[in-house]
Amino acid sequence: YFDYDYHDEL
Amino acid sequence: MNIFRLAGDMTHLMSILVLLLKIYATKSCSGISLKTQELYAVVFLARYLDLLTDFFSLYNTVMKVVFIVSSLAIVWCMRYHRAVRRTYDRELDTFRHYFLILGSFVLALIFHEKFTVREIFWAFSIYLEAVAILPQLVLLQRSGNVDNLTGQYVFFLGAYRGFYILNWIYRYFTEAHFGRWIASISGLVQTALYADFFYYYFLSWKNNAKLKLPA
Repeated sequence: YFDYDYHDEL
Repeated sequence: MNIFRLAGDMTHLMSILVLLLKIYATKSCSGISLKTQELYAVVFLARYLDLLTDFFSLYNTVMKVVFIVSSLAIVWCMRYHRAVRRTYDRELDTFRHYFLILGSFVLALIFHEKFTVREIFWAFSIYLEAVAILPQLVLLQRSGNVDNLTGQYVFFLGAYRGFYILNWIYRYFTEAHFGRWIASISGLVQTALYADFFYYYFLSWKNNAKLKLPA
């Protein structure tokens, strides 16, 4: 699971 | 992924398909701001630097490629396609969008999640996207009546970030870690910029009249 600093949104 | 974000991404995709349909079907880009299209190409290129380095999901990667390729294709078409370029409202599309690029980059140097190249370019793309529609809105005001496809394009483009706001509200209440303030605040500003367009778009729909933005 990526913590919040990975931008999983487009 | 949640339903709000999926709705947002599909609405965004819809706006791009409507714009491609308008340009392809009418072989015309009248009423479309080349500057807004160029700003969106910069937004996607700056935001998806991780396209080749990080793989989050097939959906994520496919959508990034679609957004980058379509925005570059539209810019290319409006600049170089023989039939289309003649219909470009060059004398009306005069917004000095370089200031938007400069301003967004300076802002990203000040406000970002981490002082790294990728995060600064990501924040830059978020700020730039918030103001990228300005040249298009100015062009709509100047070009008098707006054709249906152009109106629908701007409507979907404005609506998609509205769905993202619902997505951020949802994630705020369902996830422990919500450090998405840059995108949330910028998304609010972005959607607010469409407020008057949405108002006149609603009026034109209610009165079944041609969409017309007051000069």
